Amino acid sequence: MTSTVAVLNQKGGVGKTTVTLGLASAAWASGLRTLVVDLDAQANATWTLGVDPSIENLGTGDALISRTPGAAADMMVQSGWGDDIWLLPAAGDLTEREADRRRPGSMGRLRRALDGATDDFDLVLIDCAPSLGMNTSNGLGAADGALLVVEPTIFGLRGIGPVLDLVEDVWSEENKRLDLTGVVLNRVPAISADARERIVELNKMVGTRSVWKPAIPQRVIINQAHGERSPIHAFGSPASELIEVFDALLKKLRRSL
Amino acid sequence: MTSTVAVLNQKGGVGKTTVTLGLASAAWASGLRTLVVDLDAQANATWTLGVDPSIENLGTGDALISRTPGAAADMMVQSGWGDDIWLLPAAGDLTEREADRRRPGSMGRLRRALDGATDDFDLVLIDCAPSLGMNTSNGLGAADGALLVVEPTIFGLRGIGPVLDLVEDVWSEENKRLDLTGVVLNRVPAISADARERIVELNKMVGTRSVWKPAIPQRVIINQAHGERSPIHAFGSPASELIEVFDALLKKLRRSL
Ligand SMILES: Nc1ncnc2c1ncn2[C@@H]1O[C@H](COP(=O)(O)OP(=O)(O)OP(=O)(O)O)[C@@H](O)[C@H]1O
Ligand SMILES: Nc1ncnc2c1ncn2[C@@H]1O[C@H](COP(=O)(O)OP(=O)(O)OP(=O)(O)O)[C@@H](O)[C@H]1O
Ligand SMILES: [Mg+2]
Ligand SMILES: [Mg+2]
Repeated sequence: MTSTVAVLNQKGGVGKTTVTLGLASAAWASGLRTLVVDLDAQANATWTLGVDPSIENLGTGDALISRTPGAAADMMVQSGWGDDIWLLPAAGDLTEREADRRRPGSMGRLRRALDGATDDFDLVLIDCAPSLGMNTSNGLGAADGALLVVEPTIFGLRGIGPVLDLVEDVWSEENKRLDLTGVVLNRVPAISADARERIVELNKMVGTRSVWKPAIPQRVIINQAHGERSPIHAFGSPASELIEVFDALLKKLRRSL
Repeated sequence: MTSTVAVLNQKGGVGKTTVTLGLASAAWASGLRTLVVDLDAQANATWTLGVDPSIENLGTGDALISRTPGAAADMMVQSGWGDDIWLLPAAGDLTEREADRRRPGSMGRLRRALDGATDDFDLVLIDCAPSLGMNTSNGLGAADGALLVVEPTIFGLRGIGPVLDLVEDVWSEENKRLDLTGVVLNRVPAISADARERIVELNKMVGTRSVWKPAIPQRVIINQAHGERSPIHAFGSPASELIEVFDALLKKLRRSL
């Protein structure tokens, strides 16, 4: 039973890629066969998973124009993290694809390319760009659930409304499986009255049940893990708090889908 | 003599809006007549400057399709910060405008709308969205200089190449005034060997002269200032370090243009 999750927020830098990679790391550590789909032209997930972006690669941009059901099967590659973690790289004209016109079925193109190509995976994680355009819509069109990553600041909270609207649009127009699976708090500062206030507001906004615990704290070791192109779980005890956090979030994700 | 600066980076959450507002705050404190142009559909600069986003507003989205030179003059409004700080709000179909096809002159539409409308301002600050699409291209098309905001992480550094390429493209295709004015470091953590390493790499990448000092440290009071829709300079001594930083950066900006 494959679970497909789109990790999204139009707000930049909240940790969509960090959360995608953290969940993939937890999956790697627990032997789950996982596919990461990189929908961001910046290709940060692709790079951290050990694949150098190159015009030679096929990837999500190509999948979006392929028209063949299951076309993504020939585009996915094994990641640098291990045999069970695969990647559909950010490749092809992703920036171009963002400007594709909205037509009937245009939000279902990624799902069609993945159709039948993901049956061997336990989990599919789709890392979205900071945008609510055509690529993110396709990410939602291909997903069973949406994971909204939120940073507890005023700008972070202001961005939530339009994201929920897009989830609603894609649900009604393209994908009746789609649901808001949960809200993940990231980059939570150790000491901040402002952040605590925003978390209270967030709970009022989406309901306490939607805001997942644990929250992910701000920790510089996350940047170190990215830099080493390594799953956070490979760091052992210096990262033990983050490892526990991502294990708990993965567990919650699997129960929720 | 009006100086127009585009504040950009495709990478999300590096502080484009924070730096735009910090420079506007320093300008407010020193009595400079300043126009903030909000090119991000999320409208965070618009909101913090005291204007509630509304479909009633005219703004950058409308300016991009107006065709009339100086059309922005009737769209700009006084901000909530004070008489000398004005705003061209994020309004109109900005998300739609992002998908406009590239044609001859399409990157010069914002400049045309601002042409003659900014003569009374000392400084024009253009806050760009996390994208290298048509809206950001127009921001660069209207600017004398580009300010690249960078967070010292591996993802932060990976994003720089494509931004410099776009500056190059807009310079060659549309705007021969355009230059990379400088690189501003933001969200620098107090203690991080990883961040220090990235700053060394950044200096190698763009040259030490391009990387401006001082860097902007990670400080939770910034979020508080945003939340209160207030210039950071209004906070007085609790924000004295940041006030000094933005004063120094504004000084450097004015000398560089
Ligand atoms: N909990 C955290 N602690 C410390 N650093 C973090 C944390 N989460 C994210 N970061 C760092 O913050 C930056 C932004 O995170 P990330 O790139 O994952 O966000 P994003 O939402 O994917 O950004 P974009 O909108 O550009 O896709 C990165 O450099 C990342 O390493
Ligand atoms: N130096 C800093 N210290 C603490 N918080 C900061 C700092 N700079 C930015 N932030 C906070 O980080 C978040 C991202 O910053 P900001 O929105 O300015 O970035 P951006 O590049 O404009 O994002 P986007 O790509 O979404 O437009 C905001 O909540 C902001 O308040
Ligand atoms: Mg990302
Ligand atoms: Mg911004």
